[in-house]
Amino acid sequence: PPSSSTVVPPSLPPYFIKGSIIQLADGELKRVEDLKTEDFIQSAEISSELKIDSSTVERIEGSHTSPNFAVVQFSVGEHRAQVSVEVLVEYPFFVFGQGWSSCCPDRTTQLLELPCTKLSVGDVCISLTLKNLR
Amino acid sequence: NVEPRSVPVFPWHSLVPFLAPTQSD
Repeated sequence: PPSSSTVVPPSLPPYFIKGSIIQLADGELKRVEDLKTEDFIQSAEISSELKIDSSTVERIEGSHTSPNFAVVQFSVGEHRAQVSVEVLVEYPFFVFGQGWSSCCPDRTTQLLELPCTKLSVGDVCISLTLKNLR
Repeated sequence: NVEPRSVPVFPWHSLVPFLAPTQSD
């Protein structure tokens, strides 16, 4: 049966603020709002430890703990493992071929000035796993 | 005279959620 886990990230990290400088695996520097799908894919290819996994959004619901949080359920990788993540509604995820998306893009844009679209069921987000588990 | 402040640089992988589901095999 698929496993399930819940991860609660800390409060909104500073690197999502528009203008933040991000270093790719090849050393290139880019602003967070300028990142493209290829940047993540190429960085993961260079990385010896990390690989990109696709995480499909299966469900989005409000959190029981706070109206500021949402629970996003993903189906991760080829094994379609079920992973639930509790995040702030403005927490951005990177959607393949689309860019930054969050449960509440208006708040993301308001708080971070990061251009953002609405995260929806069926969206395929970029996530990471370890290349070699053993 | 204002000293230039160093701009923080964040690694690319910090922006991506690390989702490591338990492997069944």
